Amino acid sequence: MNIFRLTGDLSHLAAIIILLLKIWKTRSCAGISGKSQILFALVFTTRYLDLLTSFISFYNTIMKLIYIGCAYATVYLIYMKFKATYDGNHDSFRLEFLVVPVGGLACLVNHDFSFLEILWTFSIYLESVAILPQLFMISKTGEAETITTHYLFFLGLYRALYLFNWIWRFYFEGFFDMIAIVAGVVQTILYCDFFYLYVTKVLKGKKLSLPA
Amino acid sequence: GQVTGGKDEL
Repeated sequence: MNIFRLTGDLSHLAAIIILLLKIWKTRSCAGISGKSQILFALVFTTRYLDLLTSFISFYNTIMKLIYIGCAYATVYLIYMKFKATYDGNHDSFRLEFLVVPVGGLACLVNHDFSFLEILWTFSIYLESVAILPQLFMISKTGEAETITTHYLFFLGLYRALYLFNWIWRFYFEGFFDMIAIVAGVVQTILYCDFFYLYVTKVLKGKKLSLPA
Repeated sequence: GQVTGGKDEL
């Protein structure tokens, strides 16, 4: 464990909690892409099946359970409890355009053609594009609630911190995982446009609105 | 090469 991975995990946890609290407190999931949340639930489910097969540490186990629990709770709040506030018309990204190619790539490019490894690879590739429906929805509505931008900031920051974690681990431990690194770079690049808007607008107290 | 020993990262 190193400072970049720890702050990365805490940033990820903060994002997940911010989103859950936003929906729960405002009793509304307006502006939130339910499809991205479905993808995140799928990412955690396929990545953390090793909870059933191996124990790494209490931290590892507890964080995985929190991530999975919050992901499904968020999907439940969006599609069941606060379904009336779900903006389905603007959440129109076709999930099959992401899941099918990612599934195919996971079968072609992986470290080991075993069940858990293929699922882990699938979850790594899927996570790198899972935010696309959310970013697509914001581009369609042309704006985002400020709390939603904070959620996206911490979510994008977490994988950027993981990139530094991988530099650290390569230098000090000789560890590197090319699949996770390439996917992590792609994932972080997808946030660059948002990061620019977040820093130039939201941090200056303005509302995040895309050029009409 | 990739260090084996499971996925210790979240």
